[in-house]
Amino acid sequence: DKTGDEHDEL
Amino acid sequence: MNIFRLTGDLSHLLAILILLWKIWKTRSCSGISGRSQILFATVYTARYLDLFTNFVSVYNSVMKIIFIAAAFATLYLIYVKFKATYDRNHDTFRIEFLLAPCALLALILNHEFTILEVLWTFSIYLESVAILPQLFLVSKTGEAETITSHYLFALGSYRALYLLNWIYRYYFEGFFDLIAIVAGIVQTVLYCDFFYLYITRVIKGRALKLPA
Repeated sequence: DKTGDEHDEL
Repeated sequence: MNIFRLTGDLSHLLAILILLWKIWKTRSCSGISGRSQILFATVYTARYLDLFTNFVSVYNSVMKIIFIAAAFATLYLIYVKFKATYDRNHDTFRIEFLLAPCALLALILNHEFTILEVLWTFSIYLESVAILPQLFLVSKTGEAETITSHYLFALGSYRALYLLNWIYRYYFEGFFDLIAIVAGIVQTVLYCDFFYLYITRVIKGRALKLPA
């Protein structure tokens, strides 16, 4: 599951 | 980083710069929806708050700062510097009808119920529909300047290229973000009609006029 720290895109 | 992601980012950057350049060069923001630009400024502000909490790369941070700065510079040009040229009579799309559902959806459908994550989700949903006031303005006036068409094409291409990026990342990295993918598909689909007109008219050197 993703968290806010994992958004590596723009 | 893959070629689709990079060209997507560059296409996005190009779109933003074309818009700023067009307004500055012609000293006019006629044909540009200030309301769409308000939504884009909201999108970048909500999404890039992680500049303060999370470092990905210098490239990532610099691009985020450019996007936020350019969005607010665009708003300044439209609503302050060249406001006499702003097409407010045609720019009448009710943005609360986009903002409220996106906010509600972000509260319900998100990866994690934290402030930053809900804001990120809100920005993804809002970005997918943020161009609607601009498309509405073009449909109301029935035409768009060629430079505005180039802007819209670059802006629409960016998310389409991101779709290829997500397919690539799914196969080679196992990366999968359903929220971004579904919103990205919606965003790209909204441009399809415009893409068709752009390819059949603008590339052949004709002005973008909507069929009567």
